[in-house]
Order: sequence, then structure tokens, then C-alpha cells
Amino acid sequence: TPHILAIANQKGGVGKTTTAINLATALAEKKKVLLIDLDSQGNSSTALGVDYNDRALGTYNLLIDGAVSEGMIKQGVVPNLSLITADGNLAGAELELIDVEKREFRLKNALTTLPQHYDYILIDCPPSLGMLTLNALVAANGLIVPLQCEFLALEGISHLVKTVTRVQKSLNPELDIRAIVLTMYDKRNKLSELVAEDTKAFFGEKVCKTVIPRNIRISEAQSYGKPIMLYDRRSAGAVAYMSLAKELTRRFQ
Amino acid sequence: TPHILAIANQKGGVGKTTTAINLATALAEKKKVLLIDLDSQGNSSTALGVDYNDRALGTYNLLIDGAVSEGMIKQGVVPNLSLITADGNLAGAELELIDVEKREFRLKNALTTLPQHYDYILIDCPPSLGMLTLNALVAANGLIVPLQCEFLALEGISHLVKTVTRVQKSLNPELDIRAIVLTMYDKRNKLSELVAEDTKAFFGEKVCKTVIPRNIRISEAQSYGKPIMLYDRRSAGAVAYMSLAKELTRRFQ
Ligand SMILES: Nc1ncnc2c1ncn2[C@@H]1O[C@H](COP(=O)(O)OP(=O)(O)OP(=O)(O)O)[C@@H](O)[C@H]1O
Ligand SMILES: Nc1ncnc2c1ncn2[C@@H]1O[C@H](COP(=O)(O)OP(=O)(O)OP(=O)(O)O)[C@@H](O)[C@H]1O
Ligand SMILES: [Mg+2]
Ligand SMILES: [Mg+2]
Repeated sequence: TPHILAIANQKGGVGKTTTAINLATALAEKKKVLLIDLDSQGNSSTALGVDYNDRALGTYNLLIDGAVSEGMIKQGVVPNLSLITADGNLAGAELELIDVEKREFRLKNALTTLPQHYDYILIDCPPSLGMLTLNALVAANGLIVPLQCEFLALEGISHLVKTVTRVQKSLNPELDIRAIVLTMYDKRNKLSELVAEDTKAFFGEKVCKTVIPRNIRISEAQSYGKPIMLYDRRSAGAVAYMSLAKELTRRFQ
Repeated sequence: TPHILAIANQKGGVGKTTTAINLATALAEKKKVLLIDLDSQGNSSTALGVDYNDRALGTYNLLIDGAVSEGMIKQGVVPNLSLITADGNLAGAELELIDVEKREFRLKNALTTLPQHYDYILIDCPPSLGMLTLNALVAANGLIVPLQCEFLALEGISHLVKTVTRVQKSLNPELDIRAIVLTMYDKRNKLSELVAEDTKAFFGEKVCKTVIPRNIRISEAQSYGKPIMLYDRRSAGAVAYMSLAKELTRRFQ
């Protein structure tokens, strides 16, 4: 069965999308990967260069129809990486799912209709713990938490952990936090170091040894609709995400 | 009547909370200000030093009870600045408000029960365009949009503008975008400059002349529960937010 990994953290701007697209691309060098954009901002779709007018069929339909349909999966946006896109419609799904039977299982059940096998399915979540993220936590067998090395970002982690525990008890016993990924680490900034130390003290081995540095080439790549490996493979950002992919592949053996 | 300003942008991590607390503190040097933390992360409450156990009565109660009650407003967290706090409960309010009559007007109506007059009421919004942010857009007479100088942040602005237009037509004709504040501007980074230029070309005069630079003292201050003016008044961050307060006060004359 595939590794289904939710990339989630309700704190905004911590690197969920950046981790989702770059980890997916790095994993796709050796494995078959599907990325699901579950955020109505559609940032994963944008950062992989999919034009706004080219997203007619996407995650909104997957949830509302409850199944994959022809043309929904954009094959090979990057070699071995396929994508289900998102756009503003997805914001409506939160409300539309309220009255649906077993609403938290919508995504999990829809993924059983995938026409082919993937080694990894990554889900880029919005900055909230609402119905969409809940669907991701129920569909996933593991959670990757990008954590920006900032004080406010660390504050919110206990809330995320409580939500995961609740989901484990009532909706998905398989779910566990597989990895905490420290992002936007700035070695000139003492606060980065303090947050990293606090996180390691709290989560121990779950914290990845690979730390993602703040690297301007990462956001430049996004403005060209490319993952960092394809934009500048020798940049600190690309090297870090490739090392993260290696570390996680070993972990998941 | 007070200036009621929503600080909103569905993109995460763009500086909504940082702008809310520091602008509120700078305005409070001359005016009476109330800050409402409308985000269940409770980051505004944390960044102003209010302990998690000290938030028993807050914005959740304001919305669910529909009125201000004794002890809900924390007076003088900073001289002339009062605060209504938020905690994890607030996440439940999104769902609880679904079946309520005139659910979008809940905050607007509750604010009519304020026991005293304020010159400014600022509302720190969560990173979404859900029911909480909608309540803020209906209660407000103006919107301040913090915009991080990054490509993905600019992408989402048209979605916000469409939402504002819809709210103006159907729920709050008074609402308009009063100011766009460029945040985390890094002069060494070409992308910052490009985003700033694009924003000025699109929004013209609405873009504040004051640009908030990336300044590590800003996040350090938050780890001590203080606004930047009280942590390091001579820092680039403090100077920028004081200049922003002056610019906006002139604008709102
Ligand atoms: N390591 C990094 N170095 C420099 N910039 C980065 C890095 N990681 C992310 N960024 C930039 O920071 C911003 C926030 O990152 P991103 O959008 O991936 O976060 P997010 O958690 O997905 O945000 P949201 O909560 O809105 O979904 C983006 O503009 C991105 O380009
Ligand atoms: N000008 C700045 N210079 C340096 N760091 C900043 C600046 N403004 C904000 N930050 C830091 O960036 C992070 C994101 O800012 P903030 O939390 O205010 O954004 P937000 O839009 O409120 O996020 P959310 O979407 O989660 O509510 C915080 O850790 C904050 O300390
Ligand atoms: Mg994102
Ligand atoms: Mg905030």
C-alpha cells in the first residue's frame, strides 16, 4: 500500500506547500508519486506551473463526486510526479461536506478509486484544522509537519498534536506524526536555534536531521512554476530537499 | 464612530498578527484602541503576553453569546490598548455559527454592546476566508491587507479582492480596502522589489508608502510577549510600524 502523507500545520506560511512540491519532486526521482493540492489557494498547483485556467477538474471534484475521473490527474508535471490541482472552488467544499454522510472519509474513500498505483501520495493542506485538513488526516497513514523556526510557529504545535490524537482515537488509528521538518532555518538568527532545540527536546527522533535553510532560490523557483531541483539543483534549498527525501525514504523502509 | 479595521489575507504567514499588534500599539500612543483576536491560534493574544490560562472569556464568547460581558475585555495590555483574546475554542465557532440566524452579522452586532468608545478597533483574522473572516469583513468599515513580498502571496490577492467585492454587494456596502501594507521586504532580494512594483501597479495609492522590512527583532519581541515598540523602539521594525500608524492616521482623517 502506498505511503499516504499529509503535509499539515494550521500555522500559516511555515513551508507546507514548499515542502509538498519539493519533497514530492525529490521522491519522484526514484518512486512514483502523486501530489494532491488540498488548499483552495492552489499554491502547489501554481508552484508546479499549472495555469489557473487549466484546473477545471481537480480536488474539489474528487471530494464532491467521491471518485477519480478521467482527466483529473495531471500526469508527469515533473517526471514520475502526477498532480490533482486545486482552485478557489475548493473553499466551497468545506461547507458542502457538512451535511454529507461520513464527511471525514470522503478523501480516503475517493483515493480507493485511483486507476494506478503510487509509492507515495502527498497531500498539501491549507492553514487550518477544518474539514479539508481533517479529510487529509483520515486518509493519511502518516503526517509530516513543516515547522518554521519561529516562536509563534512553535506555539501552535501542541494544538496540532491534540488534533492528531483525537483523529487517531476516533477516525484513523493508523495516523501518526512521521516527521517534523524544520524550515526557513537561518543560522545567523539565535531564535532559529532556540526553536530548533526546543523542538528536538519535545519531539526527539521525529525531528528530521535534515534542516531546510532559508534560501531565496526556493521562492524564486516558485515564481517560475518549478520545483527547486529543476530551477537550481545546486542551491542550498535543492540539496536540503533531496537530503530530506533520502532521510524519509530510509525512515519509511 | 470608530474606525473598525479588519487585518485580513487568506495567505498564511504574511504578517497579519504582527501588523495587528504593532499597528494597534503604535495607534494607542495617541488614540484609544481595541484589538480583537479572531484567530483560534490566538497569536495576537500570545504576542501581547497574555498567558494561555488567562483567556477564559474571549472572542468565542463574544460571537456565541452575541454580546460583550464583564471581564471579556483585557484593559491596558499596553497603555490605551485593550484586547479580546482567542484560544482553541474559537475554531469551534466556525461550525457553531452555521445554523445561526444572520451568522455573518454576529460580530458586527456584538460590537454594538461595547461598554465604551474606541477610536480604532482592529481585528486580527485567521488565514482563511471562512465564517470568522467573513464576520470581520461585515463588522469592519475598512480592510488592511498585509502582503508579504513573495510570489505566492501576490497570487492569492485577486481571490481576496473578489471576496471583498461580494461582501460589499451583499453584506456590507461600507467595506473597502483602505490599505495594502508590504511586509517582510528584503532589499537584498530582487523578488521583494518585483512584488512591490507589481502591487503598486495594481493597487496604486492604496499601497502604503511605509514598507515593513524583514527585521529579526520583530519576531524576537513576540517570543517575549511584547510589541516591537516596547521591546526595541529604535529597531527598523518599530520605526516602520510607527511610521505606518502615522501614515494611516493621516489617511483616515
Ligand atoms: N526554505 C525557504 N527559504 C526561503 N523562502 C521560503 C522557504 N520555504 C518557504 N519559503 C517561502 O515562504 C513563503 C511561505 O511558504 P509556503 O507558501 O510554502 O508556506 P505554507 O505553509 O504552504 O503557507 P500557507 O499556510 O499559506 O499554505 C512562500 O513565499 C515561500 O516561497
Ligand atoms: N517584518 C518582519 N520581519 C521578520 N519577521 C517577521 C516580520 N513580520 C512577521 N514576521 C514573522 O513571520 C512569521 C509570520 O508572521 P505572522 O504570524 O504575523 O503572520 P500571519 O499572517 O499572522 O500568520 P497566520 O496566517 O498563521 O495567521 C512570525 O513568526 C513573525 O514573527
Ligand atoms: Mg500552502
Ligand atoms: Mg496570524
